[in-house]
Amino acid sequence: SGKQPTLMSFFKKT
Amino acid sequence: MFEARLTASATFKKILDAIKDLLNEASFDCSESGIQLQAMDNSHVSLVSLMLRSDGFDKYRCDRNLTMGMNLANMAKIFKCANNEDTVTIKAQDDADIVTFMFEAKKQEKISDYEMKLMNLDQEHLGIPETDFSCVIRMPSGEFARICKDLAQFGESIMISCTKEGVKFSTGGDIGTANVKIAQTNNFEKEEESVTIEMQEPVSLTFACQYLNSFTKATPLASQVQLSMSDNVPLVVEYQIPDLGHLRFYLAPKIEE
Repeated sequence: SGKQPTLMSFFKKT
Repeated sequence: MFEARLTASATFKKILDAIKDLLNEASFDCSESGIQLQAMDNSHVSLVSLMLRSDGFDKYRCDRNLTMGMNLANMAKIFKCANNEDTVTIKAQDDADIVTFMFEAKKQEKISDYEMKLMNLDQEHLGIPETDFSCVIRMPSGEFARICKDLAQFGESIMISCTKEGVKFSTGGDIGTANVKIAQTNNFEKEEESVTIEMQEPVSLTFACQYLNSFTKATPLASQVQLSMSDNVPLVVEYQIPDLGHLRFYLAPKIEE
């Protein structure tokens, strides 16, 4: 049920 | 020199219980302002963010910024050796490769110390922007835990839909479907039992049950949990640690295939 993206799709590495 | 003393070692036990399923190891960043931790789980789908303010400790000293990489399972073993009522003191020298945990019973009749080797962790930090969330839900943490546990029996994902009227948690699978609706309360007397919704616009997002259930391990830390949601933005599940700080979990929403 839906694809699970990682957090890196939303937040940038610092 | 770093030294932090907290009367209730139970709080640390609860924090470790809340994060040790998601993280094997983590870096504790110590500075004058307090102790911070930011780490993603192995699959990089969720993130743990812990803040313990220095003014929440009974004694706090941090001469130089210090990063302590710790194995959380080993740290949990050490805290198992403490009684809930014990005072805990965490100590490290500036360039140390070990950290010391000292537990003191209330009347000083028993004092124990445990040294643990620190680890050099190469952890990725993510920049998390400030977000004005479309929906902020505050509800009893026990109720949220109950719903996540109940719905996990029926599906792998939970859709959380928030409108002005209330919040709906839904799932579906081979057995059928399950829906739980929670209405906003007007219970001003018992704040810990209230449900409040601040909504700019309605939001509906889908999340993996497995992670939501992991987050609810933090339930003993706070009577209320705060869920913050916006379209196409990770969910924030926040537990306020009374007088000390907060534990936040971020979770990437699932997207349509």
